[in-house]
Amino acid sequence: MFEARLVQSSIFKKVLEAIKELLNEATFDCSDSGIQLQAMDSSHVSLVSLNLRSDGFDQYRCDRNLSMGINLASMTKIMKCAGNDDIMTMKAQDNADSVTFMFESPNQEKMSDYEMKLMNLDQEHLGIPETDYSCVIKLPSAEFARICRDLSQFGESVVISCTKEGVKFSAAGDIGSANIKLAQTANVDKEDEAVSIEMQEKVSLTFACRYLNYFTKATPLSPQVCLSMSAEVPLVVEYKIGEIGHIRYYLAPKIEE
Amino acid sequence: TKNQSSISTYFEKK
Repeated sequence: MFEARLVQSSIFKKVLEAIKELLNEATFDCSDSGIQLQAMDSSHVSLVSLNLRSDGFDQYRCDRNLSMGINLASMTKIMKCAGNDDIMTMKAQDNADSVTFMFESPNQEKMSDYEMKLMNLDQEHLGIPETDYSCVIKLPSAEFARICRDLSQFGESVVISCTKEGVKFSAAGDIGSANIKLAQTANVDKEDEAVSIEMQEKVSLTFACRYLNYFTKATPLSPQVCLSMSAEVPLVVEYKIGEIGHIRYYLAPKIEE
Repeated sequence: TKNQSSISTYFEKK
């Protein structure tokens, strides 16, 4: 039996928003430690890795490991039926072919349940090694979203260059070129607004704007985003999900032929 | 020109 209760169903709504444009369907792997999802987008350029820890849920029970293949468009339809303040419970029997979502209004005067059929998905898991990155940049997530949106007007690619002084985002195309530089913030009164850079070695890598823009759909999950880069390996874009977990996106760099 | 490679080339299949 699997049962997970989350007082703030809005967290789950935001998680879904953060993955549904990149993925059509995905397997939610439920175990004693929590809910995990790992999936590549359909063109296999990027990888999404979601981790929701069991201790972050208000109630959590998972007697046997369960892999739930879910069509994300169907799940979006169901999550639209939940109010932002509703309490959400996901429930499935062992070896079930469906999952039930229950929504309770805060005053518990309205209760609804929706049953969704599960899918059998072929899934391949990739082993992601722990890596020490040359540059780790933390910045406000809204700022990162704004930069990706602005630069995608200029070209298909963004060059992210990180030095000790700061981080530079550049794009060039038919209409001209654009550069946005962010310096490390000197005085941090508000942690959420800070830009911080930990650099071992300077790095400059090129990435597809389109995918960066997909990743920024996770902006409502966290006020800060963390970018980790090393030469010739995928970029990691990480958003913390409150006290419950994180979502990480991995994007292969564009490389010279 | 720069080309986009697949993410699966960077990680090993489990």
